[in-house]
Amino acid sequence: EPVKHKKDEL
Amino acid sequence: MNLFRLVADLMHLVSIFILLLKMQKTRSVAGRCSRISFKTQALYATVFLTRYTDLFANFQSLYNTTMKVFFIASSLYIVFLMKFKFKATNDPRLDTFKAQYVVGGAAALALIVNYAFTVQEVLWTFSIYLEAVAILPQLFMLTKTGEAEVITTHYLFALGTYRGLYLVNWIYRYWTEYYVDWIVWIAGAVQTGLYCDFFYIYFTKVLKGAKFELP
Repeated sequence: EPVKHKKDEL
Repeated sequence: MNLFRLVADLMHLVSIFILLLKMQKTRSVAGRCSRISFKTQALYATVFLTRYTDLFANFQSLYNTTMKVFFIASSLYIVFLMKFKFKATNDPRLDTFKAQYVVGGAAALALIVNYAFTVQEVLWTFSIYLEAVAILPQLFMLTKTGEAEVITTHYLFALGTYRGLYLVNWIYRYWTEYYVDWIVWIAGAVQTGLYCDFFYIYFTKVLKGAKFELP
């Protein structure tokens, strides 16, 4: 199952 | 965090320092053939302000928060410098890209294509789409003047490298942690694509000591 976007990038 | 993303972020920092250095050194943003687009810088400030609305709510790491604060602060500082301190040397007649269209386009697309229809999520998506095209006024200005000062090309090179390394980072993350983020990926690919022409001239001319001049 793909990980939902985590917004841990800048 | 992987090495590609770390170096990418550092290149992003480098690009900002190059810009600040250039502005402080020449005491202007419009030395001959070295123009910096106010519109592009204003768009970047908008990008950071709309993306990091989760600054206090979503804590990832000290690194992440520090970088977010730095990007917001430095982009606002640059806009301030261009608008007030070096206003006289900023020539709006060369900065003619119609920025309102890309802002409108990014806003419309963010309302239609997003992960969730909430204020914060739409603002975040808007910032992703807007960042993809924020460099256009700067590239347009470059095309118009036909040449650029070396330090301006270094600024663009650092920015382009930062974007290119993010692409590598996404491929790496997909294989190592099955990380998927289509909105960011497509916008990022478009953004990196915009640098192709520039990179070509940078490698074939600037790195060989020639002036950046469009054919």
